[in-house]
Amino acid sequence: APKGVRCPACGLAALAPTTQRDVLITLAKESILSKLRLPDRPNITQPTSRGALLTALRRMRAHHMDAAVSPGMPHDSSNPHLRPGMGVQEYEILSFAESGSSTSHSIHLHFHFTGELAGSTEILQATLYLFWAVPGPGTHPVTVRLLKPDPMGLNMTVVSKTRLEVQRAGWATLDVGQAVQSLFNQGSQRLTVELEVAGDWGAPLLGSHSDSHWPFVAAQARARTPHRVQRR
Amino acid sequence: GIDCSGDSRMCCRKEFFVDFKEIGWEDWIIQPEGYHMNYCAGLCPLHMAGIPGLAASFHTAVLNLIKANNADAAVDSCCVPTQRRPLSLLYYDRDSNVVKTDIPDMIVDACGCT
Repeated sequence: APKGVRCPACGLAALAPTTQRDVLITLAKESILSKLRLPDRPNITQPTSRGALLTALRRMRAHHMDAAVSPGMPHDSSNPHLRPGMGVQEYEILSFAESGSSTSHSIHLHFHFTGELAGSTEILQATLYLFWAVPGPGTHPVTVRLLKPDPMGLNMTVVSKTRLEVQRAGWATLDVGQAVQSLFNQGSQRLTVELEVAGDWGAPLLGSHSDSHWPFVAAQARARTPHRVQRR
Repeated sequence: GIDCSGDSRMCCRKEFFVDFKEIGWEDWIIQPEGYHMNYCAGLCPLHMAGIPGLAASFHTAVLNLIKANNADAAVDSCCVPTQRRPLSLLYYDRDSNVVKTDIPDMIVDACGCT
């Protein structure tokens, strides 16, 4: 309401412009944080390098295009899970690997998923992207194990084990949807990937964290809708 | 819907842009640069109640006259959003994961009287 006149809707006196601005900014912050299920704004300790972020977004786009055109691959429209939910909030999550322990023929990578998302979303799809650096010709067998901490968080249990035959350098993808979903269901927040190569092959991956060939998991998730009982 | 201008007192949409850099959020929100937190404000005298814009027909005009002549018989109506769209965000979460999501109904595009 103009200055001095009472607001017709709530009867309060008009606010001074600066006060009104502060109130609106506070409202905007609260509204965004609550819709993102964040208790407060996150403090970013290790922002992803722009190169890694752009490469990951490009790889995801290319992977979706391949999935859409290759015969037999479930298109997004055919997979009931992936059809856009009517008004349900959906998320695309990019989780970049954190280096774990490594030996001359194995390396551990950790992927963390935040508690807020883990507790309130269902995973529709999750893909692990790895960039292989292959020294020399021939086929190199690699065993990929997905590990998750047991409910006590003391030991690691193997969720799945896959054997890959790497023939050339480049990106490879692995579906980790079930492993990430079982993590979320257990309320755990860390997925560990163990890559083991036969013999002394050296580090099976390219690059350090700053490089744009760093491994990542791309997940699609949807907010869980409260269970509605239909009464007839 | 009508955008508020100058000292208009009737129900209209007020623009309000929150610049993420100004509030120190540009480090964790990658895109966009701000949020159009528009809102609805203004009077909804009875004869404007229930119509999205101007009188659309003879029936509406007659109905308005009846309402206006019985103005003391009922309360005003409310100025509310009649059209909204999602806010698309690309941001870092607490584990420095990059998350993209569309928050539904966050941006008001038009206002009207209930």
